[in-house]
Amino acid sequence: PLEQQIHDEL
Amino acid sequence: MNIFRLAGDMTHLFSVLVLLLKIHTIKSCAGVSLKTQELYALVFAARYLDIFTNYISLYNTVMKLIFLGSSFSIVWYMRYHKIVRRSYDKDQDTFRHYFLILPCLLLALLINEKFTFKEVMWTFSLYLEAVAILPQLVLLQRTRNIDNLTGQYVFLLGAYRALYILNWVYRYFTEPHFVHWITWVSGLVQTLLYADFFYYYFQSWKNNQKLHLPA
Repeated sequence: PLEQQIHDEL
Repeated sequence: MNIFRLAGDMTHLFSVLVLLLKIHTIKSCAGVSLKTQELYALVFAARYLDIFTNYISLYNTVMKLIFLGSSFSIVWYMRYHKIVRRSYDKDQDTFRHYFLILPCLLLALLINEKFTFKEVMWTFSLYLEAVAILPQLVLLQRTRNIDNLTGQYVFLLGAYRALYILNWVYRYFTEPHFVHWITWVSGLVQTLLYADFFYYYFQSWKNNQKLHLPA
């Protein structure tokens, strides 16, 4: 999902 | 995951390893800013609040644990290790890092994607990471003889940020709806802070001289 997209980075 | 992101993460990992190598084997933290290291520990603590609740991949979880563990152990070494702490340039490392924390927190409360505790803390970590290198850069400027490991540490950190920007460009063109202004602007600010350092780093490398930043 969109919200996860950026939170998958460190 | 694209090649820029992986390369960025690896340079970040190497930067931490270089610093740990210096501290652990040479038992010295000369030229390393404790202020910056404390800010990084705070950055990771605030950002990885979701470490056990938001599973993305084994890679992500392991990397988060490494960054959390290494940042806190570096702070511990510099503050409490009998030998290491003696080499800390306390009188030179005078940046008021507390003055960075409050504005970043306020900014995160005002500008965020969603007003929830985790999201505000995550945004706070982005803003704080952007400026966390400042005490280190100031200390470098004051250090007459920057040793190779410290120079490489800062160079690797800067390279990590530059690679993350390439990663965002790549993701923007390959993934739908990949628009994240907060991350991009703070990431760009962070990378620009290294511009001056990069210039002198390459100059010293080209001329085969020791790295020295003019005051």
